[in-house]
Amino acid sequence: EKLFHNRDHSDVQTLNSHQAEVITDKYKAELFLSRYGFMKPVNWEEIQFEDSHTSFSGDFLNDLQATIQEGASVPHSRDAPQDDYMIPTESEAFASALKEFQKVSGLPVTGVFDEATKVAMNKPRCGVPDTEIDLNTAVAAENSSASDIENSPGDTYETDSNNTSEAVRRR
Amino acid sequence: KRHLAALVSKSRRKRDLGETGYMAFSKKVLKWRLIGEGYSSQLTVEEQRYIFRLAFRMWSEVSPLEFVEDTRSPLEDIDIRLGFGTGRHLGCNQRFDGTGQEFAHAWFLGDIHFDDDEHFTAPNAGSGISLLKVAVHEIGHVLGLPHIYRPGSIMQPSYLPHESVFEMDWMDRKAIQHLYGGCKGRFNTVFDWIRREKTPYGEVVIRFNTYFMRDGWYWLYENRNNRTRYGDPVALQIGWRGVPLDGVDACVHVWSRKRDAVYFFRGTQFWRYDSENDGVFTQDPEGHRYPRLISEGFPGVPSPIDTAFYDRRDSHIYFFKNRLVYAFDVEANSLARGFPKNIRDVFPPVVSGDHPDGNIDAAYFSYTHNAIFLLKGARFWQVVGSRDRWRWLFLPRNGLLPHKEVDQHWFDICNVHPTALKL
Repeated sequence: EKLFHNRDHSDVQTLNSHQAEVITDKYKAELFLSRYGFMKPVNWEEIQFEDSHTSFSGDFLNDLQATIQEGASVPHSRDAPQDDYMIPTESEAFASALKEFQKVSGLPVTGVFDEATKVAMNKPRCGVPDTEIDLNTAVAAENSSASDIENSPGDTYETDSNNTSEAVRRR
Repeated sequence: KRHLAALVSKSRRKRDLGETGYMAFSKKVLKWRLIGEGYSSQLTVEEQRYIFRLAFRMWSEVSPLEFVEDTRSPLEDIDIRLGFGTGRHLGCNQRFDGTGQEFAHAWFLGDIHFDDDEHFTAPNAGSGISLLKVAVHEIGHVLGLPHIYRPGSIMQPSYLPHESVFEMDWMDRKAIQHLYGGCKGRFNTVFDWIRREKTPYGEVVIRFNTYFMRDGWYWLYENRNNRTRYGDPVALQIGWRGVPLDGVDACVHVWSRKRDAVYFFRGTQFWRYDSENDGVFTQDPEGHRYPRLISEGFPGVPSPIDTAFYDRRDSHIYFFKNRLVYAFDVEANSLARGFPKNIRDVFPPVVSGDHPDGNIDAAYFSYTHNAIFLLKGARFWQVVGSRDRWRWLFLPRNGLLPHKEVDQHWFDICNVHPTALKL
């Protein structure tokens, strides 16, 4: 702590109690990979909407109902995994998912949960899975590889060599 | 319960998650709102709304979509709802994880949630996570774009802190246009504005920029970058003081050894523009006050005109009105002999039947392409140049080559919603 602070304590960094769980081991890495669509989670429930009318399987309603109540009161629990299912570690599926993640993230493709991969997994990122998941369907797309666009070097265009246009400054 | 109602009311089907995404909206004007129960605790509400307005504007500048903030309609009528929360939030079934890692997510139905445990900052605010970048990314998802693992793409999943310029590159633009189409529309006029400038070393250099004008707006077009200037369109009065606020019919730059004059035409009147001081002249050297009547300044030329351009090859201004062309000899200050003529006689089609046939929107001599273009609607016809005729002798003088699409030659000239013109 600094000896002297601003009069209004604006320089005091309040320790934010809500810190994201750091991904440090294979289990959490698997959660990350399945959550973002790099590997198929084994036993998430599959909930489908039907085209003509909207019907739900019973579990969905219960889960959602629980969600609504929970949101109101249950404090953020840190230690136990949020839901009571376990994801079995299939080393092959895990390794190939790791390779996929490493490849699209521009990391050395080792298939091993190494330091560089750990750092990449802990970076701030968007919460939308890399293979887009239907709103409440928990099953990632069949093709576990990220179905993102990996751009092959498309056409290039002239880079602007003249002075930066004033719009950039203005924006 | 509101969220469940929204879920139930909309029938859903599993979407084809093609690599390029899907067209999430079929209409072109979309309403958005920062929801009341989802304000961030880190930025003022005004800052949050400003940043979101800018984020939506950035998408509007590169796509045919327009976005308007709506704070009054029922929530069900709002297409895109944004809000901040932490942990379990806003009835969402994907809880946030606290500071670090997941900073936001977006849902099919148009809900965007930001993790308020993250240290979101306003643009140019140094450390922290730029709310603008995250908002642009998540809006991209709501519009139907997936993650794109390409250096420079706005749709990369991981946050990229250090970038000098945060703008959409060519590929991101084509990605959204692949879903929603390109930006098409008529222009009032297109011209290159040439002016003298002094370099820091005192040298006088000639510079030009290309401008597209539509009604009361304009874009500066950066030819070498195949795009408009970041941040355009802008209102006419911002860059062209004294020019009619709601648009012009034509702009002509008479530039020769003896003359250097820029004229704006609107209706029956015209103005001369002072390039040195960047504003219209109040009067001409003889004391006539601007605006002047076209019939006085350009005897024999009818008004209002459709458009006009100056041809340096013969020092004539070519005025267009309906199917007729009026070539005006600047030196003689009168119509050239034999004019007016039918547009097909002056600009014959190279391929019969492929001709604008009058009522053109803009006639544009481009210094970049060293060619004349006639624009009408979403199409343009390039005029055969001397170089073309050396190579293909059969080409008629001033013939019009087969038409092409404007948005395939000058890219991403897009409207924004009028409410988004000024942030």
